[in-house]
Amino acid sequence: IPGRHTYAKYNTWDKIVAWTEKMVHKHPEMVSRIKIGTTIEDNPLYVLKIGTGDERRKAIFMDCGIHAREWISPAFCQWFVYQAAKSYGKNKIMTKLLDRMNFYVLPVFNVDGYIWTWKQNRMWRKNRSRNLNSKCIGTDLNRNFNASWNSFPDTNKPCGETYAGPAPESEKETRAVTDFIRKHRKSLEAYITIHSYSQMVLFPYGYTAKLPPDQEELTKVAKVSTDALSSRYETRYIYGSIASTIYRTSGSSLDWAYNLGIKHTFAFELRDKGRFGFLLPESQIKSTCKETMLAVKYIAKYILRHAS
Amino acid sequence: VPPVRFDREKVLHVNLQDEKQANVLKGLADTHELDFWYPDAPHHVAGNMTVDFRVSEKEFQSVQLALDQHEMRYEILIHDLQEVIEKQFDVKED
Repeated sequence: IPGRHTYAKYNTWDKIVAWTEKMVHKHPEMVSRIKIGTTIEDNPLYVLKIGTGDERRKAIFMDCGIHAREWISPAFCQWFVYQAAKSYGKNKIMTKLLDRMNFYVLPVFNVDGYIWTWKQNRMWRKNRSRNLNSKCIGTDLNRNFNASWNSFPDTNKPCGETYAGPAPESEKETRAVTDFIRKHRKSLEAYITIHSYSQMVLFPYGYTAKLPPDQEELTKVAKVSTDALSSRYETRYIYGSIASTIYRTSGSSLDWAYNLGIKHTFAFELRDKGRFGFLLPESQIKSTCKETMLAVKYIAKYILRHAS
Repeated sequence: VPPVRFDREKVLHVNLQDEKQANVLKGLADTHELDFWYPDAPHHVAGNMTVDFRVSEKEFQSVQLALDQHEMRYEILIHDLQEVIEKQFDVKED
């Protein structure tokens, strides 16, 4: 028995698994659980599908917890699923969204790493796969995608925190996600990935300073979503392409999803600006999730109105 | 294996003024075990950037000395990481 799940606190992996079952049981017409693969330590990778329609509808894929120590990220995915399911039939906008599109939510991408942060090392970032010819463990899953993979220095050292892995999509978690997204490519209109920290909304590219062809639209959506986010508690976010806003990176999920043809791709870097960093107190979970919800809902509304 | 503890480990917030200071910090990363929080790796460090990193209690003094010697502006964001890890659970079980 994993103990009680609560949205106001950080939850262990066991509690999150039990929570996914509870959500399906409580909202069978709205929520279903799809096992998209397993990790190297044989933990399941679950995606929750939220929505009333079949798989041909427009959809948004959102993942959380690609970096193990960014605990606020899985907390947001849980909050999102709860709020979406709870407000269906009560909130006009959410009802409209769920009547017309599906959300696929991966609450924890890096399951083994997340478990490791709870049991052994709160500061762990990568997954837990063994590396050939090295005593160091783990690959940075957000460098493991096939988007200019391993083209920058320091991503080829297994002991480094940003190790890209031995090959693109070498990791079971990456492969499970890319297979799922490729399979649902036709319906997917947006890809959102949730990180922490530094308060930003980012869009492609990371691997080049070149801006994507849709940069005007992406800039507009990112701007309005940060405006929506700050309307609740005046939390200031900045926005822009990864390369121009932070620094150039290779092998990110965001660039990969964009190059696959999902034209609305955004990465959120949630609270805070560095006061707590990866150790955002639980007392800030609710407010962080509430404001982020406004931004994600705006993106969903935009997709519904404008996407093909 | 007991869980890793972070007693008296620090998180520093450094305001880099130029490339020279960025190179000093990159050099420190070569000789010390620094865990980069932002940016997420030393090769991303550049002039006119703020950098957050974690350093052990043992290595803190020599890092601080190097920062002072090069007149680099910094702030200690977290004085005892273990304490902050415990304090993040600040909501009581309902």
